[in-house]
Amino acid sequence: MGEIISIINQKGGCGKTTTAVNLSTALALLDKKVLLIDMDPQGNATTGFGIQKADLEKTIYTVLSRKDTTPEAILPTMVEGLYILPSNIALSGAEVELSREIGYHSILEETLKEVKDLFDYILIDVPPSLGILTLNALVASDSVIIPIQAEYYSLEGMADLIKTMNLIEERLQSPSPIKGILMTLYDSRTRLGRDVHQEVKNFFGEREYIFKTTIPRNVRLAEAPSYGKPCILYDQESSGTISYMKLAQELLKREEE
Amino acid sequence: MGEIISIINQKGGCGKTTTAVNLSTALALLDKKVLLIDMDPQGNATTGFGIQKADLEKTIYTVLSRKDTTPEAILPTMVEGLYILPSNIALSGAEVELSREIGYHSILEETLKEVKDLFDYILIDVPPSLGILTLNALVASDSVIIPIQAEYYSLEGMADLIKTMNLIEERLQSPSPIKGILMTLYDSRTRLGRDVHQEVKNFFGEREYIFKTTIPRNVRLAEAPSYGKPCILYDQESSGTISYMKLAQELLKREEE
Ligand SMILES: Nc1ncnc2c1ncn2[C@@H]1O[C@H](COP(=O)(O)OP(=O)(O)OP(=O)(O)O)[C@@H](O)[C@H]1O
Ligand SMILES: Nc1ncnc2c1ncn2[C@@H]1O[C@H](COP(=O)(O)OP(=O)(O)OP(=O)(O)O)[C@@H](O)[C@H]1O
Ligand SMILES: [Mg+2]
Ligand SMILES: [Mg+2]
Repeated sequence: MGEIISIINQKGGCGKTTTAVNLSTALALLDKKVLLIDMDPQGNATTGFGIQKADLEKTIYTVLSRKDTTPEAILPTMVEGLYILPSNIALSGAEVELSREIGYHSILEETLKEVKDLFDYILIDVPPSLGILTLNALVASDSVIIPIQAEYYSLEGMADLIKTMNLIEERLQSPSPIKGILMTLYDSRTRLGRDVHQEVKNFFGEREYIFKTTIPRNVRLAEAPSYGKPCILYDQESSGTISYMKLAQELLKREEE
Repeated sequence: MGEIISIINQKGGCGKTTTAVNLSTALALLDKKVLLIDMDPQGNATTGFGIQKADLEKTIYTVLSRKDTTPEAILPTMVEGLYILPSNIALSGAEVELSREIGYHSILEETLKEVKDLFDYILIDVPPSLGILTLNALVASDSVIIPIQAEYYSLEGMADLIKTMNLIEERLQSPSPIKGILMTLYDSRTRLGRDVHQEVKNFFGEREYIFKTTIPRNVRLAEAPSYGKPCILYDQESSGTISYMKLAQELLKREEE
């Protein structure tokens, strides 16, 4: 029942967290039961919901090291139907500790088995790397969304990312089909933006789905975390809010097809 | 003689690579002999100089695993006096392999000993993480520059970054004083930009130097990598070029004081 979707791109700052926070919120506002998992020691998604992460005793880290269960660590958010499995800097210890375990790449998949059916969607926000935390997210996921900033360096990373995902599929028998490619921080008025958009279409061609919805640069999306809430609750009229609501609707519509 | 400076911030996309590429170029244009080391498996700094990284046989990875020496792997760039020690995806193997060695945190420091005196400045571009590659860069460095994007999430990461640097100083006796904090992607017309700038001043207060020069958002800086050259060579008149030249001059002026 619960579909597990990772928001993934090893390039820094291309809008993974902003997408994880606002897409999960939009899905919950469309009456889905959603769990957002913060797999980043930076804890930006956790902060995005106004949670004081330094004080947390139960986090994704204590769950992965089996001190707590997932249900014990989950917190409600101010959005009805949206829950979060929070993170903080303690998680940075995990990369070294977990790598010593046998089957270290499927620890998250194991822990999610007991909650998978309690939710319609489980979204996972990952760090800007292809390390063990991202590996766990990919192995646990049924599919991935790849946000691509409409600039050159973001496009550059695509070949490496796809290679890594193919390796994981091959060696760990854990395919993570691409649910969709999402153009973020996209200004269609700039030549650079349009060029990268075209390059993405050339690169993925007919093989992959590129969301019709694109996310524009909108300062409200950058301001919202300083108020501890998703942009959708911070400024309902903003282009940031409208595009993430449209994205959620496009995603749900495709499920029905 | 050669001062080794890391460009560091674990937050993704805050302008580390853009700063490494353009500051190293500016220093070389001001007649300094400069080496830029790309410590990121993403290889964005390498691409920023038009190098076809997939074909490279000698890289920072082959140097760290002691197959090649630093002088053997260094390449000239189109900027006179500026050399690069390039990177590509092979470096992502290093995080796991190096961690098995004794003294794995000082491998880069060792390799740089033989070239340190050949340059006035050695700049190191690091990945968005606090892992073993960043650790090597910090231990090897005489000082660091911290680029901070003028947005909330970038500010959030400061406490964790400073904590990590203090730990390295304490446990590895390897201090890396902050040469300067650099506001990047800074739009002083937005309230968010001004708020973050003020927060940075409050956070670092009198203790640390915040560069007077700030780097504005300028699309030329984002376009330049797709032409395989630093912005300074791509568009001499742009605000991106002007601010990085000013930054280099401010840095050199402080050395004289
Ligand atoms: N569409 C947008 N408009 C304006 N600002 C945005 C938008 N999307 C993201 N941002 C801002 O850009 C910065 C980077 O975004 P974000 O942190 O979501 O990226 P990320 O991929 O999660 O980064 P990291 O790689 O560090 O995890 C943040 O300051 C965020 O608030
Ligand atoms: N001042 C600026 N104006 C416009 N675009 C910029 C500026 N600085 C950086 N960029 C663009 O923003 C994106 C992120 O910058 P950059 O890659 O330099 O950050 P980074 O910190 O090195 O990222 P990562 O954490 O992935 O290594 C890139 O597409 C870059 O071209
Ligand atoms: Mg993030
Ligand atoms: Mg970079």
